Amino acid sequence: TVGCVALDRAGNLAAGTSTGGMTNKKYGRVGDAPIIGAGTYANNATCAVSATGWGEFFIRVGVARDIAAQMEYRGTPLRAAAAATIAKVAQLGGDGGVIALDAQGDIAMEFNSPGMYRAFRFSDRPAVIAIY
Amino acid sequence: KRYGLVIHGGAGVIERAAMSPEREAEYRTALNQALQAGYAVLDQGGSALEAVTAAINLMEDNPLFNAGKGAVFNADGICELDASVMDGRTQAAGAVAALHHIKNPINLARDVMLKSEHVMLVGDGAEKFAQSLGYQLVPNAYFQTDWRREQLKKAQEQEKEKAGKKTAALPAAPVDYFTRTLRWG
Repeated sequence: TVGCVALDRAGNLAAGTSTGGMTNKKYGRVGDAPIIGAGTYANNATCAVSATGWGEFFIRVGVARDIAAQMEYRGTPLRAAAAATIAKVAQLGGDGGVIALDAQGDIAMEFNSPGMYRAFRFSDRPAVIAIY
Repeated sequence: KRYGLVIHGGAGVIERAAMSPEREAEYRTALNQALQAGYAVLDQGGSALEAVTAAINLMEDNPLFNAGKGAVFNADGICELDASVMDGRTQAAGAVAALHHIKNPINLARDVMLKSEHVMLVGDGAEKFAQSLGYQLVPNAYFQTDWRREQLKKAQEQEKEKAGKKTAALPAAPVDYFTRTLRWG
């Protein structure tokens, strides 16, 4: 799975996710990547999110929207919201991660599995590429 | 005002410790290319939506990632692709699933959002919609790589092995590195 969240000069957020899904999938199985609110979500008032991981769990938690909802209803900061949501995924037995970005340009890269590849670049800081 | 982007190339794929320096360099180069492509759009005043699709297009075209070319195989031995996109300004959204012949699924997800009255289209219907917009269908072989074919073979062998050993008394298999990499490629 690959994904991207972006913040433009006008202060607008967007999110996208694209995937081949799961090896040996059957019966038209679909994971979280194409499900708005699970694998992808964006709202200028809260954040943009793209997820990657064990899709069944990400759908059940409604991961991307869950992060935004914490910000919207409780004013939870982005990183804390992302961490709380990934903890819910872990509690159910799922793993994976998210990248998230808010309208101030704050980012979260929360994950609970090894091998997450991610990178970011902003107008006021150099590019960072990280592989765990 | 700050602008920029964050990308990911999947989780639970090859762990760094199990990766050769050459392979790690390939991944870093690919991530950097996608990052710079998206950033260039933003730097030139483009929209967040345009930046997202520009960055994802490069990863879809790169066989290192499980998206577009180089995607994992389904049980029928073909690649089956999904994508979605959302615009934070309008909360418009578009999604596609179970595609077999669309080179860049994220572009079609964007077009579902911008050029249809729907949010999600799947399978043959989504591909018919793509054709109505002038998309060229590509053969499924375009997405297929030997590395992913080998992963499918291993997954199916493992599945057969498990089926042979299955008894009601056995606990569920733990999630280990092997199953994780098979799941997500």
